[in-house]
Amino acid sequence: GERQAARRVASCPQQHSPRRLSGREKREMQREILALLGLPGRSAPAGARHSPPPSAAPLFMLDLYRAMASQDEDDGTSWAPQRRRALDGADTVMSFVNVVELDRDIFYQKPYWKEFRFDLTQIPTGESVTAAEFRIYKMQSVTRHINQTLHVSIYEIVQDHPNRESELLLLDLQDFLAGTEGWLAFDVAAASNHWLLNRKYNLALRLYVETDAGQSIDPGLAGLLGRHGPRSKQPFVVTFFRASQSPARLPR
Amino acid sequence: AVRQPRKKQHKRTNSFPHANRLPGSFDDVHPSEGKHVCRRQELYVSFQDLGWLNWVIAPQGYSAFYCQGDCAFPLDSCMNATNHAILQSLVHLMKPDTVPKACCAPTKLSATSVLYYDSNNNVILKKHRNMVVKTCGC
Repeated sequence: GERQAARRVASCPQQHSPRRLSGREKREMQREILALLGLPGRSAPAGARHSPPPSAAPLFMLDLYRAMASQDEDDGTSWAPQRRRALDGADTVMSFVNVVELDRDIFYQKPYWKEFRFDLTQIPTGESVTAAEFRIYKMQSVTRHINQTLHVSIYEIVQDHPNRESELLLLDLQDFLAGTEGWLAFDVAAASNHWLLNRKYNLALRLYVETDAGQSIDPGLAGLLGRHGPRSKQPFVVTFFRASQSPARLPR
Repeated sequence: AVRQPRKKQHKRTNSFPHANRLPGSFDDVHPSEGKHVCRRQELYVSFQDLGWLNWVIAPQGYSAFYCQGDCAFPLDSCMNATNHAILQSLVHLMKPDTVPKACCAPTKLSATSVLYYDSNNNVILKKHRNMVVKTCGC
């Protein structure tokens, strides 16, 4: 009975005088912090040290981070509704840089297109996609009248075939004036869900541009920037994930 | 890897105004002034000191708030006490050997976010719910 009482009395954390941690203890503490924050326990990625990564995605993500941090502070009441919707319920947001780009431009037969591939091997398991955007920067089209409407469509490449046209799934279609300049965002949540459920998918998106009359336009000539554009204007995919609603942390 | 709370933190005092304290004879038993009352403390973990800033984009460090202090009866308004803590403190006074004092613990938690590169130079923003202590109480 006395032992039980002693245990109960000691249930509040005791106040210890501070002491210096040993090197091993410090490393263990650092590993604990990494684990708590969901950070992989490693040093800098190989590419990050030497060649700077494309900066469009980090800039966009930094903006999201600030929005999320302000949400934590003020419960998100001061946000734009669009931003609040995108971040609501998201536990993880990942941006994927375009790793391969293929062009069917004016040196090929019509229709012209641009194809983007992403490395999604590190997408988290056990999480569901709440939203996903393909973001691409558009300059003013130099070959078109600025008031001409362009139809930009994004497809998921469901399956590649060597000798015939790939199987495509329409994801989003938007209209822009040829004179439009700025970031365009397309909804690619369906593709992200497919990629999350089945990693053997192609992981590629294809973009077409057409006029009102159905004439195919080279995306480059329509002002859409790809991998060879400025670093701050390179295309990327951003995906919002929600963690499974597990009520308890796994014991370590 | 850790440093003492920043200068402004020294100014932070008990966030629950003493003006609301219960007057009377209890003050003679447990004067709050000079006593280490339950309150929020900050332990800043600098990611720069840990050498993580070449892949953690933001934040630059993490304010690991914690709760520290005594929960001594009467648990008046300055201690943000729950009804349960008040009852437990009373029972503790009656049976100090069997019932522990109420604990100084977080009463409100909020989320924190971390922005970092993965090994493929993709950028990840991760939100952790219930990680930051906003208020402490008994």
